[in-house]
Amino acid sequence: SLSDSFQGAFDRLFSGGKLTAQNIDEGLREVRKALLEADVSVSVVKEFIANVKESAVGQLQVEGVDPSQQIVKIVSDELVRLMGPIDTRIKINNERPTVIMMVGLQGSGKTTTTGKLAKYLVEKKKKKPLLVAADLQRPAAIEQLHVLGESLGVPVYSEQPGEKKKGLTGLFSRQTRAAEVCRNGIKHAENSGRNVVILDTAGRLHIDDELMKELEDVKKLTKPDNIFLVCDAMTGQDAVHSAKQFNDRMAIDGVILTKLDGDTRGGAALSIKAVTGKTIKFIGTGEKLDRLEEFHPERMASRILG
Amino acid sequence: KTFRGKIDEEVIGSLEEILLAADIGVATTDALLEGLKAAYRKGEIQSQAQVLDYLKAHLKEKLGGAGGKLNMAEKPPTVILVCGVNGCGKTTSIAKLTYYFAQQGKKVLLCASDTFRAAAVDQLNTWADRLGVAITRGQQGADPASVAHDAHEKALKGGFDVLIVDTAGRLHNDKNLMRELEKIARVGKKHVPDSPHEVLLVLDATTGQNAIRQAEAFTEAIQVTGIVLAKLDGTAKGGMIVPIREELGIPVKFVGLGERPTDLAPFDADTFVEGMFS
Ligand SMILES: Nc1nc2c(ncn2[C@@H]2O[C@H](COP(=O)(O)OP(=O)(O)OP(=O)(O)O)[C@@H](O)[C@H]2O)c(=O)[nH]1
Ligand SMILES: Nc1nc2c(ncn2[C@@H]2O[C@H](COP(=O)(O)OP(=O)(O)OP(=O)(O)O)[C@@H](O)[C@H]2O)c(=O)[nH]1
Ligand SMILES: [Mg+2]
Ligand SMILES: [Mg+2]
Repeated sequence: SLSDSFQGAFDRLFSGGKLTAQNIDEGLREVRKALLEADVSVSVVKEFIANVKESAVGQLQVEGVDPSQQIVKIVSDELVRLMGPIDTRIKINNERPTVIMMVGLQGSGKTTTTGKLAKYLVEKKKKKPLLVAADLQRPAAIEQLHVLGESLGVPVYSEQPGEKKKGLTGLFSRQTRAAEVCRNGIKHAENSGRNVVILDTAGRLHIDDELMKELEDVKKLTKPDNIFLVCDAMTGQDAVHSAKQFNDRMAIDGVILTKLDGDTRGGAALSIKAVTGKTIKFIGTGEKLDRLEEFHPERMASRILG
Repeated sequence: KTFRGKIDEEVIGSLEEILLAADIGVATTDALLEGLKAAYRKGEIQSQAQVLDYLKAHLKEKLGGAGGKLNMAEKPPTVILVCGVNGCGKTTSIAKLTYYFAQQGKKVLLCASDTFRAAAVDQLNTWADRLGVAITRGQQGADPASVAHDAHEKALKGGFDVLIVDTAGRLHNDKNLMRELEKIARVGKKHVPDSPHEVLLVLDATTGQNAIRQAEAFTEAIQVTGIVLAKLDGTAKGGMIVPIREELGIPVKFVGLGERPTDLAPFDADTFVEGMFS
C-alpha cells in the first residue's frame, strides 16, 4: 500500500539483499523525508525514526526476508500501533444528560461536526441530542447551528446576546455568558427529556489565554463527559503546538480529524496522537452531515506514507 | 580575503529544523541550505555568524514586492474574487478588506456567492450591516454564478468602486466545485470584461504542505493573483508561502492577524521572515 516511489527508493537501497546498519540509516532517511513531506512534525519524526531504527536493528538477524519489505513493514506497523487503537467510544452518563464539548482552532469544523455527531447519535445510538450554541462571537454562528439542527430534526438551545436568565448577576462579558449558556442548555435538556447535550464552542487560539480560560470556565460549570478536540487534517507543523495546549489545559478525551476528503497526506494525525496520547475517534470526510466515519489507523498510515 | 571553509553541520542542522518547523517543506529547505553552502564556498558568506543573516536576506528578497498591492481596475468597479478551502478565513478576510476600502472612502458592494453552507449568507450579511456596506444575495441554494452575475450588474449601475465576491469553501480536489468556481469567475465578464481584476486565494497559516497543492489547483482553475495568509496571529509560521512564491510566482498580498475587521495588514516580507526565526 505504499506508493511506488517510496517502495522504489527502498528497492534501490536494499538491492544488495541484506539489511545492514548502513542501509538501515539510508532507508530511514527516506522514511524521514516521506513523513516530513506528509506534515508530521519535526520532533515527532525524530522520535519515530529513533524508535523504528531500534526495531530495525533488532531485526537484522531475521534471515530470508527482503530487507526493503522489512523496513516498510516495520515503519507501517509502528505507525498503526502509534495511531491506534480504533476507539469510537463516547462516555455515556447514566445520571443526567451526557455532555459532549467540542473545542478547537478557528474554522476546524466544530459546528459542522456537532451536526454530524448529533446525526450519528440519533441513528446509530438511538440518543436524543440537544445542540447548544455556545459560540457567542462569530457572526451568524447561532443561526448556523440552528440550520443544522433543523435539517436533522434535532433541537438547538441558544440565547440572544443580552438575554438574561434566572440566576445571572448581570455580567454580560462573553466569558461568563458562554459558560452560563452551556449550563442553561443542560438544564433545558433535563427539562425536555434530551439525553445528550453537545456544546458547540467558538474557535479560538491555544495561545489566547483569556479564551482558553473561557473554555476552562465552561468545563468547570458543565463537567463534560467528553471533550473532543476538532482538528483540520491539513494542519502542518503547528499541530503539535495547538493540540498540546488544548490537551494540557482541557484534558481532552479524544480527537476528531476533519476534511479528510481532501488530498492532504494528514501527518498531523500522528503529531496529534504523539503529543496528546489521545485517540482519534472519528474523521470528517465531507461537508454533509452523514460524512462522519470511524478512524482507521491502517488507512491513515498508508495515506501518510503516500 | 575569502573564507573557503564548510559551514558547521550543527549550524546547518539547526537551521534545517527551523525551516522545516516553519512549514517551508523538505524540497525548499534542502534548496535553501544548498544555496547557503554554495554561497559559503564562493565566499559570499564570510563566517558562521553571517549565515543566518544571509538566509534571512535571501528569503526577504524572494518574498517581497507585492505586499498590499491589489490590482485596481482602470475604471470602477474593481472586482475581487475570494476563494479557498473550507474554513480558511475567506468571509472574515472579506470583512477586513471591506473595512480597508471603506477607510479609503471607497464604495464597496459585497456579493454573497456562498449559497450552499448553513448561514453563510447570514454571516456575510451581518458583516455588511456592521460595516455599513451594500450586499447582493440570492436564495439559499441559488446558483452562485447567477448571484455573482447580478452583483456585477448592480456594481455597475450603483456606481460602486469595489465589488468583493465571497465564494463557498471548497476542496481543490473536488472537480465539480472547481468547475463551479471557474463559472463564477467567468460570468461577471459579460458586464465587466476584465473581471475579476484580483483573485485572492485565502490560505490558513496553520496549513502544511497541502497549501502548495491548493495554490496549484486554484490557480489552474482561475488565475490566482494574490494570497491572503489568514490566522498568522497563531503560532504557525506560514512557510508554505515560500515554495508557493518560488514555484508558482504567486505573492502574498495581505495577512490576517485576528478576527476583527481591523486585523488585516499588508504583507511585509521583513516582518514575516523575522517572525519565522523568532
Ligand atoms: N470538505 C469538508 N468540509 C468540512 C468538513 N468539516 C467541516 N467542513 C467545512 O469546513 C468549514 C468550516 O466548518 P465549521 O463547522 O464552520 O468550522 P468551525 O470550527 O465551527 O468554525 P469556527 O466556529 O469559526 O471556529 C465549513 O465550510 C464546513 O462545511 C469535512 O469533513 N470535509
Ligand atoms: N485568529 C484568527 N481567526 C481568523 C482569522 N481569519 C478568520 N478567522 C476565523 O476563522 C474562522 C473561519 O472564518 P471564515 O471567514 O468563516 O472562513 P471561510 O473560509 O469563509 O469558511 P467557509 O466559508 O465555511 O469555507 C472564523 O472563526 C473566523 O473568525 C485570522 O486572521 N485570525
Ligand atoms: Mg463554529
Ligand atoms: Mg465563508
